[in-house]
Amino acid sequence: APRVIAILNQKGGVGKTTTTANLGAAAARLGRRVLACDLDPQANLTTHLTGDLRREGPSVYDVLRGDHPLADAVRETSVPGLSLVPSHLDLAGAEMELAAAVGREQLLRDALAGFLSGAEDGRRPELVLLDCPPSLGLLSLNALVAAGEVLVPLEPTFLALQGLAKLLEVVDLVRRRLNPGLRLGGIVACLVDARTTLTAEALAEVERHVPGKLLRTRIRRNVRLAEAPSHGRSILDYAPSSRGAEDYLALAREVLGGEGAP
Amino acid sequence: APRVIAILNQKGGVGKTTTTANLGAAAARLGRRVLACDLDPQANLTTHLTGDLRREGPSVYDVLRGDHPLADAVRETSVPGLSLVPSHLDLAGAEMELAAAVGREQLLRDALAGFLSGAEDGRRPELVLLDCPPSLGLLSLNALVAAGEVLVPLEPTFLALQGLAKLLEVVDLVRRRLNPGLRLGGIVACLVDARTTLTAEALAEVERHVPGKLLRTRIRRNVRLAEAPSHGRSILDYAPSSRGAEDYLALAREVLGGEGAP
Ligand SMILES: Nc1ncnc2c1ncn2[C@@H]1O[C@H](COP(=O)(O)OP(=O)(O)OP(=O)(O)O)[C@@H](O)[C@H]1O
Ligand SMILES: Nc1ncnc2c1ncn2[C@@H]1O[C@H](COP(=O)(O)OP(=O)(O)OP(=O)(O)O)[C@@H](O)[C@H]1O
Ligand SMILES: [Mg+2]
Ligand SMILES: [Mg+2]
Repeated sequence: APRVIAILNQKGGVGKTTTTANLGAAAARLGRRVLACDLDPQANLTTHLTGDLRREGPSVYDVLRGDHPLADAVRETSVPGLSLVPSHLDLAGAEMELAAAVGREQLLRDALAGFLSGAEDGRRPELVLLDCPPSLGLLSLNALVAAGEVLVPLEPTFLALQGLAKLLEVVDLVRRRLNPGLRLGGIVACLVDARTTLTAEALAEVERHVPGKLLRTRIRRNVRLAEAPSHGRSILDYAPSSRGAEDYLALAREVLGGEGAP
Repeated sequence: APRVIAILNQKGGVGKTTTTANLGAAAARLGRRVLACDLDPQANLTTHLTGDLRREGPSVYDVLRGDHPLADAVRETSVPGLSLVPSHLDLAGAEMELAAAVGREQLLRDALAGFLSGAEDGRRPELVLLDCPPSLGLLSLNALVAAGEVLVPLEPTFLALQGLAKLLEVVDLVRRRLNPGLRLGGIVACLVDARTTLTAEALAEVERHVPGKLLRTRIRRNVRLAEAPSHGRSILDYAPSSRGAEDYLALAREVLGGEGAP
């Protein structure tokens, strides 16, 4: 069974989408078959990987409503080995629409299970990344129920640290009630500006609260990462010798670490 | 009647809370009586202005549920002339809880109207700022219905621009259906790093899409702004000679512009 990782932090703008796109691309570069899923109504991941928001065809919205199987929504991206379940602006209404559905938190898990069991051996993804919106609502809960682990991108600033305890509480609640296999995979420091004392203080604070969970790889602030989405490409294709490409390849090696080469 | 401004952008991490706290503090420094309201379950504004999340007493959650009038929730902050309606982590459940309430979008407007009509002339706020969560759900809709104008903080990057059209669509929808007086007050560029071409391109793109709505004042990236919240103080008290303090005082003068001195 593939590894399914939810990329989640309810704090906004901490690098969730940038991490999903570039960790996915780096894992594909290392030979994994990767499926990324955009659960954010802003559809930033979809824009980042395809450069095109006017696309036709079913999206994750149609899948969650049960109108289409997940296989209908999967499409290729600009990155070989990385495919995508796109989002759509209509997803913004999904939280209210699905609030009363039976088993509303497991809609994504069931859709993913159907897709994985139906895929041929040579085409089944080995890694699934779920990009979440900046909230702990129904879309993020669906990701936590479908996932085996959670990766938390975190900007090392004071305000960004405030929500960490609440996030870990919700992960714990989902593990106890809906998904016993769910574990905290790690916390990855993003947008790191190593020159400021604020960064060092914030990272020390994380280590104190959740010892051993901060990943070794730090994603440094690098303007190339903010430019890449406007070209519809990952950092590996847009600026292969940049710090951003270096950091996300290192992150992929660390996250895939124990798995060895394919 | 006071000016009521919703500070909203569904894109995460673009400077909504930083703008609410520091624009509020700068307007108070210029002599206005200001009330800030924290509508985000993350309660970042509450932390920023009081430094204390363990507080007792009613919050905006109790007000929206109808358990307390707004006056019960209002409390002082570290800034003279700036008071606050605090948030609470329980607010995260409000969107689901209130989804079926009659008139669910106008709960805040009615609570605010009750507070303003009951306040004595010398204590009634002249400016109300509503800090919104990174979404266009029920809490943000309540802000749009209660407000006379919307101020949109925007980070000048490609991904941050993606949601602007959707945001303006929702503002327009609220104006047509729920709040005919609502207008777009302006777009304020935050986290501005003037050295990169990405910034200039993104700002030119905003000017093309919404001519004349970009405010003159730009809030430059300044680490002091990210440090101030950990001291529970505004930038004006924490680092009075910083670029951050300079920029938010300039923003307050521009936003209050036509009103003249009190
Ligand atoms: N390491 C980095 N260096 C420079 N810019 C970055 C970096 N990581 C992300 N960015 C930029 O910062 C902004 C926020 O990142 P991103 O959109 O990935 O965060 P997010 O957590 O997905 O936001 P949201 O909460 O809105 O979903 C984007 O404009 C992005 O391009
Ligand atoms: N001009 C600035 N210079 C440097 N840091 C800033 C600036 N403005 C905001 N920040 C920092 O950037 C991060 C995001 O800002 P803030 O929390 O105000 O955004 P937000 O839009 O309210 O986020 P959310 O979507 O999570 O509510 C915070 O850590 C904040 O301290
Ligand atoms: Mg995102
Ligand atoms: Mg905020």
